[in-house]
Amino acid sequence: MQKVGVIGLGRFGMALAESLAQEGIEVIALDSRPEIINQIKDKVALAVSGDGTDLETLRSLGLGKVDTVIVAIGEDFEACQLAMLAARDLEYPKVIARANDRVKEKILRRLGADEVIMPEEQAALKLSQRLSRPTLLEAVEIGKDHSFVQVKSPRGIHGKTLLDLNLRKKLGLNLVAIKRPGTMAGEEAVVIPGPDTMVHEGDVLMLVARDKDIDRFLREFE
Amino acid sequence: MQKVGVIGLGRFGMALAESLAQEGIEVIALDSRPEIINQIKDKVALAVSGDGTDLETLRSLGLGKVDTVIVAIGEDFEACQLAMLAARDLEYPKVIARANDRVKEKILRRLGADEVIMPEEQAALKLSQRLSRPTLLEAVEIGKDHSFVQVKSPRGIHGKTLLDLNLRKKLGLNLVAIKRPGTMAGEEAVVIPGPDTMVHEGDVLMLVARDKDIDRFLREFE
Ligand SMILES: Nc1ncnc2c1ncn2[C@@H]1O[C@H](COP(=O)(O)OP(=O)(O)OP(=O)(O)O)[C@@H](O)[C@H]1O
Ligand SMILES: Nc1ncnc2c1ncn2[C@@H]1O[C@H](COP(=O)(O)OP(=O)(O)OP(=O)(O)O)[C@@H](O)[C@H]1O
Repeated sequence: MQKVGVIGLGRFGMALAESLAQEGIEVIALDSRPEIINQIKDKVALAVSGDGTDLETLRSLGLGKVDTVIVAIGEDFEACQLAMLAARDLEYPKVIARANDRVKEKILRRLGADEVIMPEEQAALKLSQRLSRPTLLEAVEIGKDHSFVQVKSPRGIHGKTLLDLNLRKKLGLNLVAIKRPGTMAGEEAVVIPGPDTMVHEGDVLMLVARDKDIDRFLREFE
Repeated sequence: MQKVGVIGLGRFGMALAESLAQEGIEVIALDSRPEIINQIKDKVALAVSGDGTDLETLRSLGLGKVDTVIVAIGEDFEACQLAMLAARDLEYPKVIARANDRVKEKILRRLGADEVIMPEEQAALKLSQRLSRPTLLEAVEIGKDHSFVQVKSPRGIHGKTLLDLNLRKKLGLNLVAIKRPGTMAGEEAVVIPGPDTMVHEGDVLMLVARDKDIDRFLREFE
């Protein structure tokens, strides 16, 4: 059974502690505000109010014997750094920290954070990608220059089969699945395409390809 | 040229305004704190300090003629709702709002938000998915019961070809790409697999499949 410590239960820390517990992970949660601890104590293995920057407090909670410690203190950056250093002094845990901006991210990595998360920046980047390319519904990086994307099928290819389109040879695109609206409202089907599969209006194409080939496809057919 | 309005420049609003401008979108940014406006005025088309809940202020900035308005006020929920209603009263824009928790999300949807974003919840969910299934590096929903996932290739299938493994027939898994570490540090290659492709140690498999087939695969081979 995995054990994870969460220090600081703001919006991010609280949501994290709850969803980890729902995944069946043993969570030890710590926050300096007792009223916050009351909100979560029935949902996690152990919830205690105390100071996350104090090494003795962390050790007495058994945070030295967990697999991962997450420091989720944002506003008070000094407390975040001190909690980070205290977590680092505990023998094994992998330490993940939350940062408010790129400058703080850099400092936390230098202090030894294995990973730094910036929830607002990640959400902002994803939204700006979607707004700037309206036909691009989702993009996931899968390598330095490859992505998995979901795009609305452009009008120019409706009614054509994959054999006609020859997407891989002509455009370097691997069509891995098609999401197609069903006949009834709210219904949808995920189709694994073959050479004779035809592209219809309303289809969402799932592509694996180089970023430059995806950008060219979005520009040419939009 | 797309035009987007951003009301409220906290961590999320500021990062969003900046990355939209970088994508070449015309951004109109509004915040009640003049010192925040000074930070961004050289990076976006128009940045003004004023009250986002006041319909006349929004109309005078031309926010009635943009494609999308994002209300990114979190702490002061009353101001968030008022800005949301004012944005809604402007003729065309699509309105996207930021919420701090699920209760506020529900209220904002009832008030007419086309979309509601909760950066901390999204980041918390993604992290808890990764921590609870260490071999699962990334998971993207592509339908009600399908996902695109990146998983570390389990030891049990190293040295076998796709023909031997017959992943689709036996386990319902479509292997769409393999990310393979290169010979030099930091190098990697994305391989589109064929029947004779062999799975090696260190490979990351990219699968499109039903969620229940992915979960079974992770359980059986972990
Ligand atoms: N020294 C400390 N020890 C333990 N908990 C602390 C300490 N300092 C602050 N906290 C707690 O950390 C939590 C997170 O604080 P903060 O207000 O910084 O959130 P935030 O970064 O704005 O996060 P979010 O955006 O996730 O809400 C608060 O609940 C606060 O009580
Ligand atoms: N009525 C208003 N009109 C315009 N701007 C406002 C108004 N009320 C608050 N703001 C601004 O909205 C911004 C976001 O505020 P807030 O502190 O709520 O951020 P937050 O939700 O905690 O966001 P984040 O987590 O993205 O930092 C602040 O810069 C604040 O000045």
